[in-house]
Amino acid sequence: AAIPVPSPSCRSLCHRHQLFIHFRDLGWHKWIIAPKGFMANYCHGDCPFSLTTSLNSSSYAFMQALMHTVDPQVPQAVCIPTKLSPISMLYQDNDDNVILRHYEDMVVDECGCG
Amino acid sequence: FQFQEDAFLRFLGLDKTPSPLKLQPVPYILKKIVQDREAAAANEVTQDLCYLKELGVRGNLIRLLADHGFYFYSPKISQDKFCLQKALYFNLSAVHEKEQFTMAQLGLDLGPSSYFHLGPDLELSLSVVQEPYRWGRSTPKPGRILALQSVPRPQGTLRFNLLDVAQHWKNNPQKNLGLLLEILVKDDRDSGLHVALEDTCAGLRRSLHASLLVVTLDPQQCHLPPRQRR
Repeated sequence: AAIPVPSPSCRSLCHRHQLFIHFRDLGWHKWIIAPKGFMANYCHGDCPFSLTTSLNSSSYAFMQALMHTVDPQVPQAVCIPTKLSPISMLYQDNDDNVILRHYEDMVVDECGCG
Repeated sequence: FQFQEDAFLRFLGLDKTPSPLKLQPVPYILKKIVQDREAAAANEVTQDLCYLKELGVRGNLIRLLADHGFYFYSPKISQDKFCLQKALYFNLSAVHEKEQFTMAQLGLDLGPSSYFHLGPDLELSLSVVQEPYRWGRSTPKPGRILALQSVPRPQGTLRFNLLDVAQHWKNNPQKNLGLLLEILVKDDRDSGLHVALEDTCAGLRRSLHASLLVVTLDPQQCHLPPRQRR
């Protein structure tokens, strides 16, 4: 899927970044039959108070960002996944069984401040 | 990294990193399910991952269990009715207690070319082994017969519903003594058929491949549909 590229001034703001996990890199290609890997993605970026409302934030994140401006000891709201989706994996175990199971919340679809 | 890998594998429900020596053939249906799910995910289509439309059952975990049984060899094939006798054994210990079976289907692939055009008529008998026997020493006494049918030609894969049997084995693991598969000769044999019979039976022994397709549902991840009122 196409990923919106923030303008240069917004690059540091919270958004989704592409991260493809190759099972070969982990040595897992020896037992995972499909897929070869998956686009896991990750969230990274700032959640400044001034933009909290436009960064897919929870009400709590807005409040936390507000508190941070008042008291810097309160941590800033952080960039976290707000929508996740599952993947299905087909693999073989040590007993020669072929297994297909799905795992929830493996792919970051959307990010926001929380 | 080893520690983190182990932790992640446990999170995925695996005890340790699998290291299969040889990858098993994957049935078309499993490949199709994976491909369909990948395509749906790429198109951001919402999926019900607790329903397997390709198999028509609910479930969120599919296992194709390998057969760990063995052949009983009859040195005098001409003196008995058996073309082949084989114990079939499927280890269900990996199925967690909380998982509920929604499908258990035995697949018997007899191979594409093992049955000659002019070969003898064969009959297949599948029964539950109900009494313990000494593995490799004697032929088990057949218990309840699950199937008794002619072997069609061309054979393809024969499929048998073993849902009740698998459920019973899961609830009573000590009762899982496997199945007895017998392929018997239906023909009255004459000398001409005898050669074809031995070739056919040898071919069947070489090509026979058994597996148990098991679908389970984890109630913590998926809900069973409510029972319909009468």
